[in-house]
Amino acid sequence: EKVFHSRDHSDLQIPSSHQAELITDKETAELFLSRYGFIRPVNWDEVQFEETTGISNDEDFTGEEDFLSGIQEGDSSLSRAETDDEDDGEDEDSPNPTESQAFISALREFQKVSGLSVTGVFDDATKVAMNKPRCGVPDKETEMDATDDAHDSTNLQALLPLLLTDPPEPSPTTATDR
Amino acid sequence: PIRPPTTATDRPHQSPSTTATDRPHQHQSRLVSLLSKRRQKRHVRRHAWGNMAFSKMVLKWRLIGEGYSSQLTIQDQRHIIRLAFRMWSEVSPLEFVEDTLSPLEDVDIRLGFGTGRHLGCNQKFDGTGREFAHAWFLGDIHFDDDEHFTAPNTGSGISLLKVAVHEIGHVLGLPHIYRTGSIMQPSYLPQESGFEINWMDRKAIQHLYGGCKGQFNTVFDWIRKERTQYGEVVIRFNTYFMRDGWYWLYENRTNRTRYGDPVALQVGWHGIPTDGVDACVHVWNRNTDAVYFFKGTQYWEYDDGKDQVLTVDPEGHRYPRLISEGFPGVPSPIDTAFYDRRDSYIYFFKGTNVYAFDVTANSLAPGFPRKITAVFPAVVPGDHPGGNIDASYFSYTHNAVFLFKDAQFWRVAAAGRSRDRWRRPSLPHNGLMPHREVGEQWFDICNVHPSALKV
Repeated sequence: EKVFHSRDHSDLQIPSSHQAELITDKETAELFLSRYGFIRPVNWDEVQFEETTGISNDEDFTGEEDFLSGIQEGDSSLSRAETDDEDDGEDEDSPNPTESQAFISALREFQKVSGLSVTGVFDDATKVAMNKPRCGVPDKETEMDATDDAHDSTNLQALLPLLLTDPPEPSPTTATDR
Repeated sequence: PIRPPTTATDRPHQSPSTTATDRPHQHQSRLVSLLSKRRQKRHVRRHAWGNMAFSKMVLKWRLIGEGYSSQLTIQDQRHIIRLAFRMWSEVSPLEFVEDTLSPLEDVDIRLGFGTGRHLGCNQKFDGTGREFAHAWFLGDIHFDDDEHFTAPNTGSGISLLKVAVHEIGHVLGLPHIYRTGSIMQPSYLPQESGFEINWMDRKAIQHLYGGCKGQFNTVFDWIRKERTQYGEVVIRFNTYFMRDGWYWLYENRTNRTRYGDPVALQVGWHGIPTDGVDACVHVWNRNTDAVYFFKGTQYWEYDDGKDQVLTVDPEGHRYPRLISEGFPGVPSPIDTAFYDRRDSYIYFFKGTNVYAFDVTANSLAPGFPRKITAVFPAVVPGDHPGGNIDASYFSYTHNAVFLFKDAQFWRVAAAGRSRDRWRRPSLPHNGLMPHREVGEQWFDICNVHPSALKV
């Protein structure tokens, strides 16, 4: 049982082993951006497999997750399509030039949709936003998903204008009890 | 997760699930197979948010037995999740029913709590904080039981109701929406009291599944006289839509039904037939202030003070009374009726005829019955309900009479010095303006599954 003392369980004590790993640095931030679709995953159709790929042999093959993460780490040298980077003229706080462009533009995209100032820099405000409780469903359908089934992306495009426009007339909602 | 194949017929955009037993042995082909399977899984995971996920309107859900939370009673969990489904049902044509008996593969939406590696899911939970739940396009919703989920209005923590409404939104096909006030924002916002699905989220789900349509048995404004603390008499009214055995209060100022409606008739109206009425008429003039409910060949008078039907009328007749006795010359059952304060007539509709009943003379007005098309002629030739009117309604909000049939309505052109007549002086008396869809003027009046009707 999780230990608590007060009647409404508001002092519930969470064992540290059960704490989610926080986003603290660029590496964990990149994992966050990749997990929720801000960084496009590798487009496997563009990857050319030679006969012998020099991938580690069976003994190192410990399980699907590790196996694939092994590949994903190696693929940073692979070319990645640019995510659409609408630079809206914000003067940048000089993100580190050596960081990959994909990481910076993904960071800017996340900052933009989260209502943060779009700096392209992994700053404190971005760190706080990344550590907020959230849903596990990715935020962005990666381009590869969308193009695979044009029908879907068209529908989403059709949906977006509706989602982003205001209702035809102001509709004050009074929060009355149910 | 390896799930039994679900039939593709009732789910568009679904690919067959894969099984683990078909792994090859040769290293190279294993790589290709794993990647292709990975891509297939991703195809399954690769949702098409923004599309309707179900092609049927009644969906079964179940909180799976091995997925109960350890933090809330099972009863609380099921109550909160049932409420979450009801909230979507109140704003869309979808209906949800809890199914604890059918084989799991027949259940459309399966929910469960878990921690870390859970319920055969290939996306691990991360412990307390950050990710609190996720949803899969095929209808699975998982909640991270390491989170401190709470029931509505009870202490700090993460509102299970808000999270459930969000994840159900995903399963129904909604993507994340970055808009203030939207329930589909990716990050959790502590629940302000009384959170509800706002206008834009309603339009988003209706964009996928269509608006709510249907016939109404009756629509009426309920007038009440109240006394303020200064002793003044104030007239208030509320608008009610009734269909079969349930009803909604409609809030004209906020363009929506009351949160939590529809509700079973007997919850709010005591003594009237529980399976629905044909009409409600409020006769209100200098001498009379009486509300009548009509059903079949009978009618009841409603006592506003006691909030129940009267058992006896002022002359000692027992209720329910026969329509033919109380309203001589009016046939029954009727289709609908409304009271017109301008001429103190009750207009009863039946088939293609209309019967104007003079309450003062207690008899049919001279020359009636007449054809509806004669009494309420079409302003645009051919654009007329003809007969079998579902409901007729004088609206104090719009100061106009409306005739409803199926999902459409016709507004009766106003008389005298009105805007209608100012614009088109040649309008026929009581002419019916061109029809419109009910959903264009009265928004989001949606059914819920009968099992969700509070009795």
